[in-house]
Amino acid sequence: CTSVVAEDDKGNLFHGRNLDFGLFLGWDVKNKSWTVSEKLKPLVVNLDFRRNNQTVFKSTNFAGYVGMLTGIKPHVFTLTMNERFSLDGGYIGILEWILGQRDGMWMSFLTRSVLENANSYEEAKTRLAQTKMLAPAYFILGGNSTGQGCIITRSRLLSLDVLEIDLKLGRWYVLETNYDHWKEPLFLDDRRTPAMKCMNQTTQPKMSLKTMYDVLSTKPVLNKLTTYTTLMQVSEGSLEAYIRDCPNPCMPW
Amino acid sequence: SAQFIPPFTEDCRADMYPPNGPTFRAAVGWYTVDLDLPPSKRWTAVITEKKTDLANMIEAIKDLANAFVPSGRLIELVDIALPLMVNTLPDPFGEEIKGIAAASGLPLGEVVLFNIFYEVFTV
Repeated sequence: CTSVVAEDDKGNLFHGRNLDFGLFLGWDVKNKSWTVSEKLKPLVVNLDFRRNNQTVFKSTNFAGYVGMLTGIKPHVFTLTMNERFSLDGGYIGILEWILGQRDGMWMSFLTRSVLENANSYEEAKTRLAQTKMLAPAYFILGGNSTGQGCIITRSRLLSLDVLEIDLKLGRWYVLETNYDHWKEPLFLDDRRTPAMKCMNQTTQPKMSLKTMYDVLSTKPVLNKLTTYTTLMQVSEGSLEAYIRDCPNPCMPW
Repeated sequence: SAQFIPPFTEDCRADMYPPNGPTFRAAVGWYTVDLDLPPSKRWTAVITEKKTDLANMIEAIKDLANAFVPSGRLIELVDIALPLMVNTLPDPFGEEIKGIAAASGLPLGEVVLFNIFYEVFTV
């Protein structure tokens, strides 16, 4: 996965993501593609969650999956999550759950309840950072005011780090793949460097949904695992999504 | 230009938007989920239209599971144990998952597996 929250020089916030999934879940030799990733693509849907005939939040989802991986609360915040690998992983949380220790939250149920119930960027950030979880994760959160963009690096119990946009430091975007931002990514899977190169080449004045889509379309940020790209603009309350393909040559991950 | 050895990095793309060309397969359609409905009814419209694709995806995962455990015991475990787990899931998720299983006709355990796959995948 790759998620970005960026602020242009007029203070507009854009949030984009590639949802990559299906690694090692069966390689289709003939079509040079991952089996489960290809089976997920027809399931990609955009959802308008409504209460009292009003939109509460919108999401890009896989039909049948009740949790949230990508969503926007129009004019309030935007949220995506990326997978985080850790030895202290979800299987420990599941074991605890089976043994009756049920004070943790399933990852995508947490994001769903935040999108449904949080009413501000700060409230969403607090809940994502402080709620005990069954599995580690990265939460990438965008708000509706200048500087409101962050990456929350979560272990199952703790919030290890919150990296925020800081225009004074020249950090006009935050970008997350699947590795802690204070460490080098796995050398076999460095999507961060090419993604940041393209963001820096775009420059802050030219940031838009269009140029963000360009960044997310550049290999290996786009790879064989990429099922969809979603672009969100909180001030417009807009969410749009596109199912992707990666023509050869293309990285398997 | 692109390098033809992994990781196949290429020059930063431009003018990809509006989405077009070989990296764009399709736009994504819209559905409404009415939160005023009972949880078990919220996903019926989506699932009615997508149940064949959902069944195909779950079949692919079952094929994979059977490749690892040919005896089929793993699938049996999913179909027997995970329905018991659905009642431990917080509201409204357990009820929504039951509604999806009913609307799709798929075994409840396999729909539960799909919904907790993030935690399971770490295994």
